[in-house]
Amino acid sequence: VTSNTDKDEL
Amino acid sequence: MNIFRLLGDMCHLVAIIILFLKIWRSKSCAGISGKSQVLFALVFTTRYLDLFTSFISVYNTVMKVVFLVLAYATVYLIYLRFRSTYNSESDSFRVEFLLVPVAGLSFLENYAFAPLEILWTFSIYLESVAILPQLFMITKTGEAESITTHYLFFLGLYRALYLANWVWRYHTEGFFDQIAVVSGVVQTIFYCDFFYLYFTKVLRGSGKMTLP
Repeated sequence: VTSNTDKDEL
Repeated sequence: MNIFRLLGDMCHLVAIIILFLKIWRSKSCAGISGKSQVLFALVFTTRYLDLFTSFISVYNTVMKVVFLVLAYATVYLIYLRFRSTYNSESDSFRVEFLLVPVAGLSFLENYAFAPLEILWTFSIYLESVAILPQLFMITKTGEAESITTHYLFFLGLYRALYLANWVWRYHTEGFFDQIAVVSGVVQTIFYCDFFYLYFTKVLRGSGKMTLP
């Protein structure tokens, strides 16, 4: 599970 | 970016614009839950704080600003400009029953115990339940204008398309955001009952959706 640290989603 | 996410963002934008224009042109917010709109404004506010800390793309920045502006403008129309048409007695969902658990969970289950991360997590959890006051209001009044059902259709479709986006990203880039996916599934499930009524009632041309 990769955390979504690079938040590129709206 | 992939087609599912782009279509999802477009559906989200269409939904927000449909609602704003409906209230603006009819000069009435009858049948609209102001509480849900406040929750959505809160979702965008807590999620888009990174506007000030990181630049991702022009598209990302523009869409965040548009969503924030339209969300607050809709809340303004409901609670200030056309407040005499707001059915506050029908909009009786206890939002504290949503905010407290969501806030608590965002402190317990998150990726990092950092302010921006916890606020992002809060916005993800809150978004999955933010439509409940609106759906509750429709069950309470027993009906919804067709334009309101189109708003809900696109709003529900947007997160369903995001689920497809996450499946796509998992298989193409091994990306998996557990918090967003679980919340997105919960959020979309809340719309299932509405989708059934929408396809069986509204699209049959019966115009207004009246609940059985």
